[in-house]
Amino acid sequence: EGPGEGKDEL
Amino acid sequence: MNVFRILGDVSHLLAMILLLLKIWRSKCCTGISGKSQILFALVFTTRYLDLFTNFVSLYNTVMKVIFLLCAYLTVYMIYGKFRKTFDSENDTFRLEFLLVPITGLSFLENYSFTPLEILWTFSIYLESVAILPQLFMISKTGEAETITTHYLFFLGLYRALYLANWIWRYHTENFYDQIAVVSGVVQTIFYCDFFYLYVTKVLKGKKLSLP
Repeated sequence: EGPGEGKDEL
Repeated sequence: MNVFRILGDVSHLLAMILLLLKIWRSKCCTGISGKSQILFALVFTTRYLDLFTNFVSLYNTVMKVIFLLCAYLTVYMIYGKFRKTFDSENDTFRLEFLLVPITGLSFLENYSFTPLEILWTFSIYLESVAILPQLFMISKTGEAETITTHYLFFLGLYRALYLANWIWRYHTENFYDQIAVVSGVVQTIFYCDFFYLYVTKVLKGKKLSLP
């Protein structure tokens, strides 16, 4: 799980 | 998106709404730790900074806004509107004991040394311990209102469902977010003794009072 753009969870 | 994550987000939203309704209807926030609510508002603030820079989906954006509104409204009700009913003498957990080590850890252990990433990491670590002032307050007063235990149950359940979501995502899309998973396990462990009391007492219609 990389930085920024991978963050799709609340 | 999978069923565990949806149920987790719904459980999280339900917990926040239960708390807001409890304070709003009873016009009283006795037994609620204002410090935990401040930490939750800080968690959402540092985690959702990408609200304006990184559109994931309508669901993601709407839920982030709702979570932020609920968190700040709850803090406002505790320290603003119903501050006369806030028992600050029982809400004595030292926040610096949480904030200092977690700030240090988020600088040491993160995916990339950028402001947004460090703030996200800080929010993940902080969320795992944000409930401690509330649990500490309950252990100090020795009891909790039933509605407060329902709030805590759904709040603890949400991250437990997220653990199931991460197991699911690991097997279906080879997704693995070590920082979130480790923090999520720690966070859920903190609720275990509460879950035990909730199931053995509250679900049997008794009031939650600690021995």
